[in-house]
Amino acid sequence: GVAEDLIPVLLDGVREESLQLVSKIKDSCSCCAVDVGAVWWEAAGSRELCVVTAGESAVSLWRPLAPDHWGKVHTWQLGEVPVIQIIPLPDTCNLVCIALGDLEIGEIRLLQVSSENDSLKQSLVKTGNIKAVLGLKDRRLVSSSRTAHEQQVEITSLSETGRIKDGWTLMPPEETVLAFAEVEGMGDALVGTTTVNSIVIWNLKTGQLLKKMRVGYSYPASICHQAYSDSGLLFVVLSHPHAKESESCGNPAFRVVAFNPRTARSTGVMFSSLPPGLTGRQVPYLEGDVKDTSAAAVLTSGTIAVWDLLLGHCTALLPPGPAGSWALARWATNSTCLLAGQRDGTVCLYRY
Amino acid sequence: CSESDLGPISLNWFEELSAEAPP
Repeated sequence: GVAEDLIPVLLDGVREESLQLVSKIKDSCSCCAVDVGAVWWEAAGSRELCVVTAGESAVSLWRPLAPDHWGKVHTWQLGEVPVIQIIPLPDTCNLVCIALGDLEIGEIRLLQVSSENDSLKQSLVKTGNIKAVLGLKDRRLVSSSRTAHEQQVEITSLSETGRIKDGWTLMPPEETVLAFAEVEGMGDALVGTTTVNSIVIWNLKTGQLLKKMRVGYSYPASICHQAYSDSGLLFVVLSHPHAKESESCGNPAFRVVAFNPRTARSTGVMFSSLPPGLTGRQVPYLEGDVKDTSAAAVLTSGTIAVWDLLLGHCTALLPPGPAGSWALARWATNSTCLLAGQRDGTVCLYRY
Repeated sequence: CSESDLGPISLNWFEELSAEAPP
């Protein structure tokens, strides 16, 4: 009965009012868009929130020129290895971090503009068989990579100018780490999810692996997006890209799970399910992004869905437009701005 | 959820686990 109460109720009015189209970016290059993101960029003494678009072979920076008008100011041309994703780096300025590779990430690069002569720069941060990467606060990157015999979980610390300042390793679990999340309000804590559906907790400063906890078998292949600690419990936002519909709680795209790190016991706090009418095997979600208490994801139908994770409600739906299906959904630096992208390079900015 | 579901809760879990875990 409790689970049934958590199944979202969607109202037509909510769908229309929650997302307002603010502006649109249309890249004239016909390359296939692979990712979109937002980055703070300072030029001529003023700091602006800019948009980064990534195609397989080029990454472009767009700055706001006028209301509803964006100008492409820089384009970095990449080599033969395709760009896979943009890696957001919180609290940084004038730095774009990207991952390149074929099926998996093979290298991580930083893209910059030289302050001396305005030339475009690229620098290699890491190479390897990289399974997961996340940009952390204080210009740090965490990544998990596999060699033939072992897994390495590594922190790379960057200077303000994008140089590698320091690096150290975290104790790896036996199984491969698939995703990382910082623990909000706990500077030295990091969590990860693994291939066997466990949550691991590290002490970032000492590199210690503090705890490994089972997520449970009900929802395999969980991906962690965000975590915060409160009242002695660790709350983790998990997504289930391949979730199957269950009678007890619908088809949860996201779950908030409370873990007691002392006992490794856990309980589900909130389910954020696919909207009614969109449930069923044919519409698991493709990929999602979580910021603050909001989650956005592209469904295989080409619709973007937005949820309030604390309410467990789907609060907005963006159906595919006449120009085509949505392929990308990313929050800008906070959850008041949603970047919605199509494969042809069109990016729409929505106020949420 | 109640404490009985999750076992005894400690507000200092991070410091305690850091002190107990192998370096």
